[in-house]
Amino acid sequence: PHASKKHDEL
Amino acid sequence: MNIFRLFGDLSHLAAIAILLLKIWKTRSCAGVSGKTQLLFAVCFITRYIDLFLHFVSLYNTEKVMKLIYISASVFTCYLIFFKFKATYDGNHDSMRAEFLIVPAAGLACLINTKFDAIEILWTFSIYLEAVAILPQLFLISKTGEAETITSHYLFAQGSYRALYILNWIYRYHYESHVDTIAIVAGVVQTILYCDFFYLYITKVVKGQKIVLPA
Repeated sequence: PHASKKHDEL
Repeated sequence: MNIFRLFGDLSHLAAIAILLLKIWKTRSCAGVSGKTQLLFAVCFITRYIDLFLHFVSLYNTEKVMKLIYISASVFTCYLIFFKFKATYDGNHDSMRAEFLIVPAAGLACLINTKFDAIEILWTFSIYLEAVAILPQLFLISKTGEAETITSHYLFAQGSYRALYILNWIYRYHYESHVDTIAIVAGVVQTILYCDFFYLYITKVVKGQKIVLPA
């Protein structure tokens, strides 16, 4: 799994 | 988007709406911690700071949701500290918010994915949200009881992050997406509700009121 670059959650 | 995240966000919206309705209808914020609501407002503003930095065309629901969260939480603080200030239970809302803000800010500077302003603010917001409910739980333990409507608010508020944990499991499994900081903070946040969840499920669901010590 890759750590998400952009936070796409509220 | 998956079902867990959808219901998580809906549960969060429901919590905000329940609290607003309670204060507006009863014209009182008795039993509500103003500090917790202030901390939530700080969380939303620091997390969605990008809305202020560059103009956003409100074309997608995510931007609209962020604006709803910010405006609703600020409006709730306005109701508590201004409009219905006379009903604010300041004596029992006595947990020192600084003891939550300072460690969250310090930890955000130490443990983050990238040391830049926006990322630090986002990390601070995540850490702060994990503990933001403490003044509210503290107030209930001091007053020894919680109004039924306030219990529903807390249940919705606690369920939102619990559902997000399911969302993170789903995304790990199907999208191999991991956001460790949000996951760890979200687990801590949900654990803080366990005691309340137990009381809610054993009492409120049966129509009884939550009275402490249980």
